[in-house]
Amino acid sequence: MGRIITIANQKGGVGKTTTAVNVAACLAMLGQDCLLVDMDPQGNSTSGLGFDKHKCEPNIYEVLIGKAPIDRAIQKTEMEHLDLIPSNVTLTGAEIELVNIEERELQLKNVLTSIKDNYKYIFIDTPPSLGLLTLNSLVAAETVLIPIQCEYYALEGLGQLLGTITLVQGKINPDLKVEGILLTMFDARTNLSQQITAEIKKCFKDKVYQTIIPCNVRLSEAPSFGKPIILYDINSTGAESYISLAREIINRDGGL
Amino acid sequence: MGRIITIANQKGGVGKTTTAVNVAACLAMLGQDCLLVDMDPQGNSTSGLGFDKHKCEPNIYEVLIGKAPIDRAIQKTEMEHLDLIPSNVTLTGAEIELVNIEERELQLKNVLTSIKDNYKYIFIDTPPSLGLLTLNSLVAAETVLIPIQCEYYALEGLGQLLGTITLVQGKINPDLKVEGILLTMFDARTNLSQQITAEIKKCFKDKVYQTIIPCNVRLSEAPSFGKPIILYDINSTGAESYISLAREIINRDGGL
Ligand SMILES: Nc1ncnc2c1ncn2[C@@H]1O[C@H](COP(=O)(O)OP(=O)(O)OP(=O)(O)O)[C@@H](O)[C@H]1O
Ligand SMILES: Nc1ncnc2c1ncn2[C@@H]1O[C@H](COP(=O)(O)OP(=O)(O)OP(=O)(O)O)[C@@H](O)[C@H]1O
Ligand SMILES: [Mg+2]
Ligand SMILES: [Mg+2]
Repeated sequence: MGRIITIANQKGGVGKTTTAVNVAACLAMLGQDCLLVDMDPQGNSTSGLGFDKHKCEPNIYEVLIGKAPIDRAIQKTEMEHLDLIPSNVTLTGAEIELVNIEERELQLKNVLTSIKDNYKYIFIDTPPSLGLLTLNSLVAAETVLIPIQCEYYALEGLGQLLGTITLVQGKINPDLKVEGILLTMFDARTNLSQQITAEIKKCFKDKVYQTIIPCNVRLSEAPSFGKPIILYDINSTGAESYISLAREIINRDGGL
Repeated sequence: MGRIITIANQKGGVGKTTTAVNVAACLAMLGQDCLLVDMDPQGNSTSGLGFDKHKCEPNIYEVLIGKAPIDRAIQKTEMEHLDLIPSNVTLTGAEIELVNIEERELQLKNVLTSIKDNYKYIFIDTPPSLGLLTLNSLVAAETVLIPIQCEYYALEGLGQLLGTITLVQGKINPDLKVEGILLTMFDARTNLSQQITAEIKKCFKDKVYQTIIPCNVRLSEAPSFGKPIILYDINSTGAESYISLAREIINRDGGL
């Protein structure tokens, strides 16, 4: 049942959280049961779905260190088929506390086992680093969705990320595959966007999603209202593009 | 002599590297001797100044773990008054190797002591996290320059960053002050930019630089040519805004 998809890229600000929140919400709107796990101590996925991250008890941190069972950390969102496991800055503590535990990379994978079959899709939002929290997320996942901004520094970082994924495949999670590369914040008016897009498509061919997420200010307004784009402005190009991405993911899985 | 200014914000993609490269280059153009220390394993400041990060030996990693003296890691850039200490992905190793050292937060401060007086300004670019590399940079610094995007998630993270700065002031670096808050990627066409800017100015008053960095595609094109904006396109609004920021920093220090 449940497909676990980690959304990762150590380059900062490429649209990991925006993609995690909106692709999960769009799949939920299409009737798929989804869970979003916020593994970033910034807690942006948590506030992006309207939760107060300082008030959610227990959160993923307590679950990872064994202080709470995972089903008590699951929060129902305002969307019927979408649940969340929240996080906040306490999660930074896990990077230190997990370091001395045997099989520290397997903690997230182990806690997700008991609830995995309750959902069709489980998305994991990660911080902009390749530390223990992202490592846990790559080990727990079956596939990795890589958002990438159409910018030079983002392209430069892709090699480092793919290198880390290969390491994880070699040592701890041989079944890990790249689900897809998603071009985000595409601005059709600039040469830079066109050049970077052409380069990525040349390198990664059909691994790149057909759907390209355009630069759309409605996407950056929505989090301040704690809503995914489809509840904030269903007619925006941002909403259209994430709905199209959700359909593309479902079609790759063989349709509804 | 040398003022050490760390550029930090754990939120990803807010313009830390773009600010580090360009404010250092503008001050160098105005005749100030500057050093840029790249403390981010992504090595974006290093490639943003035209260096191949995989070929720079030694880099800041070898200096931090005591394998090379700092003066051998200093690279001359194509600008007369601007030097760089490069980094690359090996720097991730420092987070692990430094953990078990006594006074692990003081390593960068200690290595900078011997060269501090050779420069008027030393800027430190940091990764998007509050881990050991950023901690080292906050302890080494006299002031912190905080770039912040005019976006909701960036505003949300500011509290966490100021909390960490207070912790560092309390325990290890009592003299650390906030140099200033710099608004970046400002898009005058959107309400969001106007709202976030108004909120930040209300909270932080004269700590906020007068200079606001606009969204300017030339700033994101420049790194692919390995040049700061003033060498890539001196007539762009991006170049004008960073020159104005450099003048503002000099004026706050009492003029040339
Ligand atoms: N397609 C888009 N159009 C306009 N703004 C966007 C788009 N995608 C994301 N944003 C905005 O850009 C900023 C960065 O996006 P986001 O926070 O999702 O990236 P991230 O990779 O999760 O960042 P971090 O590395 O800090 O976790 C946010 O303020 C977000 O609202
Ligand atoms: N004022 C601006 N106008 C347009 N693009 C910008 C501007 N400032 C930065 N950029 C671009 O936005 C992206 C993010 O900027 P940058 O990499 O400097 O942020 P950062 O905070 O250093 O990111 P990280 O958290 O990954 O270290 C880069 O691709 C950069 O070229
Ligand atoms: Mg995020
Ligand atoms: Mg950077």
